[in-house]
Amino acid sequence: MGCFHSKVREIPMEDPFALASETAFSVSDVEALYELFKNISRSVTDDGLISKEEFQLAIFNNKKKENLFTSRIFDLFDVKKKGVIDFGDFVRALNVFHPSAPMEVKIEFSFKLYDLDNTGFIERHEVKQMINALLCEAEIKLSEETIETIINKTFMDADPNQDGKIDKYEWKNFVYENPSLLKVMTLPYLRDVTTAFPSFVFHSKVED
Amino acid sequence: NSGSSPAIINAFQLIGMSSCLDLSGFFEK
Repeated sequence: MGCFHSKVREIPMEDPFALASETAFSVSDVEALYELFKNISRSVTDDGLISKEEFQLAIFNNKKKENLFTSRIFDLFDVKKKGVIDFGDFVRALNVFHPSAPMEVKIEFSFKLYDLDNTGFIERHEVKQMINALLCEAEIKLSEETIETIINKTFMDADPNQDGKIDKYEWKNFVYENPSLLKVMTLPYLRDVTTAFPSFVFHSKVED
Repeated sequence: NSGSSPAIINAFQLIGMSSCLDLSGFFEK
C-alpha cells in the first residue's frame, strides 16, 4: 500500500495555500485531503478527477448504490457542472461540512440540496420525493396518510406564508428553530483530517 | 396526560435519516 508509484498519474494540486486561505482548513489539512482525493479519483479511472461512480464508491464502497441524495450531493460538489469533481471543488465543498464552517454556509448548502429542481424554492413535491427515497432506502413503509400528515405539519411550520413552497428566508428561519436539521451538514472527521490521512506528511511541501 | 398533541417528526428530520446524506464513508476505510 502506498508504495506503487509506477502507474499512478500525478494530479497537479491546486495551490494549498490559496485553498486554505478561503476555507476552514489549514495547509496541512488541504495536503491531507489531497491524499484522500487522489485515492478516490483513481478508484475507477486514474484521471485525477472524481466521477459520480467513484464518489459513490468512496462513500458506500458500492458502485451500484446510486441514490437521489448522493447524486444530489455530487451535483453540488460539481460546481463547474463538468460531470466530475476536481480537487478545488472537493476541498471547497467539504469545507461546508467542516465543524467550524459558518451556519449560514450550511443553511445555504442544505437549501440547494433539498431544492431538487433548482427553482429557488423547496416545494412540496420535492419533499415528498425525498421522503419516498428515504423510505425506500431504509425499507420503511409508511401509509400515504402518514406521509401527507408529516408533510402538512412541516409546511405549516416551515412555510408561514402558506404558498406551498419554502423560500430561502423561510428555510433559514426554520433551521434556526430546528438546528438538528443541520446535523448532516457537519462531518466531525474534518476537524482533524491530518490524523485520518497521515501519509500526506511524506508528500508535504510545507514545514509546519 | 399533559394534554399536548404527540410530536410529529418533521419531513426534514425524516429525510436527514438517510445514510446517503452521510459523507463519513470518505473517512471510514
